[in-house]
Amino acid sequence: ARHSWNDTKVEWYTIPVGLGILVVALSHLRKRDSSTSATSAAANEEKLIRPMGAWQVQVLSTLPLKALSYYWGVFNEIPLPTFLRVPGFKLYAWIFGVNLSEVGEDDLRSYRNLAEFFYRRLKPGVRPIDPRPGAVVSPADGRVLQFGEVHAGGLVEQVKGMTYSLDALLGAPASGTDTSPNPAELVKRKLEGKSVETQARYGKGGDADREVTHVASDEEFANVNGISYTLPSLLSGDKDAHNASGDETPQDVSLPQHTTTSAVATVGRDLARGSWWSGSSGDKRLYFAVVYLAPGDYHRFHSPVNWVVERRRHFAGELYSVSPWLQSRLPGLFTLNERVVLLGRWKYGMFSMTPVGATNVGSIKINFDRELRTNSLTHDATKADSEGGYAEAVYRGASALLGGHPVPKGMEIGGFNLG
Amino acid sequence: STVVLVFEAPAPGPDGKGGFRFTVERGQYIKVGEALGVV
Repeated sequence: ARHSWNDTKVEWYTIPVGLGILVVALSHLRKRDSSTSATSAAANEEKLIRPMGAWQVQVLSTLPLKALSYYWGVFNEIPLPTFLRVPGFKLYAWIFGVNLSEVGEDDLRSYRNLAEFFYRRLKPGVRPIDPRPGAVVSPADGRVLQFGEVHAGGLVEQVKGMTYSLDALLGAPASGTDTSPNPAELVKRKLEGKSVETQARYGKGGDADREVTHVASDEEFANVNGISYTLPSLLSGDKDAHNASGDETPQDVSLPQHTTTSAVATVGRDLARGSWWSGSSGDKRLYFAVVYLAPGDYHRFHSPVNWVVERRRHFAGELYSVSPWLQSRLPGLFTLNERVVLLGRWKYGMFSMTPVGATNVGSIKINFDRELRTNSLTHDATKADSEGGYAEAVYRGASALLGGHPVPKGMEIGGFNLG
Repeated sequence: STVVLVFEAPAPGPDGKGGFRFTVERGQYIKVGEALGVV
């Protein structure tokens, strides 16, 4: 090879100028054709949500985020050796600014791994709930990234002017023919001594639901979910609603979750007081608020108001990071990520709360929804797609009177788990 | 992780009084139970 390389004579020829111009012209024509065909294809093609934006986003969207998140969770569930737990969690607390004095367990060794420490509870009394009846309180510890009014046409501003549509976030509005009885009417009919029929729909939305119709007996009204309260108390809202054992459950978020004995009464009182299901009198607006939880924050979320959760929609999307940096660069981020939409009503009308997952916290738990599975590698796409991209569960069976799950303000609803 | 709230609430009256109003600032750190806004 060396011999032939050294001895072969190199001869140089000049390229005819015409040929050079022809090659440049041809490449220019080809480029122009490809750009015109791309624009025409894009014009008539349905605009797909494709994560565009900064180059870092493009890199992100090539990663197997769900698999990364899933195995991140598996890794964090490996029990730590006891001697490592205290220094390990103190290091984590120092890096991410965790206030260890609020952590539920004084002995950090009781948390077997980071996943348990991440999903810790807080000490009783460290998160008092704003008592004002019209207050919407924060569902979680974190930073208020965005808030405001939903623009006409259902556009919600994400961060820095990026907007996304409400329908994309929550799914299409629930079917208008909602047959749920107007509970305020039910209560009033009961007071007039009329019989009341209530339907309870069991099962998940979209499945063959069993409609169960029965006449609500006096006992049922007086003893829904273990409550023994008188109907006038439900309407007047005075404090004689109590649970079977007679004690008033304190409003304290540190409780694992409010004992449901006071839940229905608390929400029921609100229900009967406001012009509940027909919405409040006068003009109403649609508002939104976005709270971002950093890695060191307490990761359980609580109810912002007294409301009834009627249905849940699980969108098994991607798991991009939801850091403020990415939120300001990836349009429609919240409509791309895995999320669990809780839809229901409060005394002024519609109310929804949507925990949105992220790469390191792919698993979302809802305490009263054992069937929910998020961040699963084997996602049941067919079912979700058949229902507009989400799997829906209806909670009407939870409380026939209220037509859903009653969650008083401050009650723990669920939380984000690692992985 | 992030929690997004979307809800209906009474609009402020013609005089700008009443109705729902936010009581937080953008970027503010908030804890469970503290008011985001009030009717």
